[in-house]
Amino acid sequence: STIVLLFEAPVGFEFKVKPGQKIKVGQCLGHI
Amino acid sequence: GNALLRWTGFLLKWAPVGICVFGAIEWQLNKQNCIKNRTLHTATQFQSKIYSLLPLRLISRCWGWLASCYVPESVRPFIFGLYANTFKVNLGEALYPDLKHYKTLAEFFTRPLRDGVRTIDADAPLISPADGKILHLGKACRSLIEQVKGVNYNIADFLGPTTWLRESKQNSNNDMNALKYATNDSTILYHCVIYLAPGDYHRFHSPANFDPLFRRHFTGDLFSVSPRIATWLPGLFCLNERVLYVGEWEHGFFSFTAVGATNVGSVQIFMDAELKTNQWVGFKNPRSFYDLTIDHGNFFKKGDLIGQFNMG
Repeated sequence: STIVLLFEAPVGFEFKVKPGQKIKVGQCLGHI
Repeated sequence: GNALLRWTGFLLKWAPVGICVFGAIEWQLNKQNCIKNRTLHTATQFQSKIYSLLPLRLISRCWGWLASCYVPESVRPFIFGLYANTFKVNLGEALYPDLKHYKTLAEFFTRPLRDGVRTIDADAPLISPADGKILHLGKACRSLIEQVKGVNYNIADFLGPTTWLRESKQNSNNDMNALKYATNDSTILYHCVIYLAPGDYHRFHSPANFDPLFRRHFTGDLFSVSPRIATWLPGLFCLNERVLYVGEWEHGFFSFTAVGATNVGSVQIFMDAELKTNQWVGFKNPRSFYDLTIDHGNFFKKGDLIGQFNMG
């Protein structure tokens, strides 16, 4: 199963995770 | 005559060695090219067609039936323990670590976690909605989302027609204009794909504070969504059965999509009792979708439990 998020965010939005990284519920995905 | 004989002898002696050396070099070069191009190796249309002919929905529903069969208490530790060891389930985080508590494999699969084992980052505007692995992320450029490096799919194919904009009385001449409307000058669209492995916690939470306006359920296929298939099959997320919630968050457009797969084909949303996934589609168009406008007030708070993936 997979979850896909598609969202609008300011140009300065930066992901704090990388492809292949394991993550847990509640962990930060990105910052503006 | 002697020269001809000598030359023929030389050829007979060394030609097989030369052929072997040439073959070995070709084999090595071919192997290196395969390794280099592995990420770009995707299914052809013919291979996709053959894959889609497999009775995956039947397999999924049979698996779902089997997973929901009652398991006698005496064999639960053996069966669920085997599953936990195979897929590296962290039982220490489960609300009920005693394997005898779960009556079925499906119940074990959707086990809840103990309070406090997951911390919601209070400062982050966007958090992970699930335990899993990041498959891909990035910006969505020119109405395209990158599935894997070099393979894109269209946002309009993934989300379907943007009828929710009409629902919310906003401008909607066509899909492109609608997408432009969703993205103003200082913002762009981003995407993030999270894969949940069989041993992961299979409930999902709200990734942000967002107001869902619209739900769409695509009754698509039930291909596997393992990273290997996601790399191989172009447009996988536009083909599979999926449930998407479209709404708004503080920066504009926001969508959350739960994509089903062969083993985990059912999506359950706790606030949405009408949603029925992984049903027999019969002779209906497998790409059809069903829409539901959501009443205002069903606001998802960051970290709220939204639903779960069920086996089969």
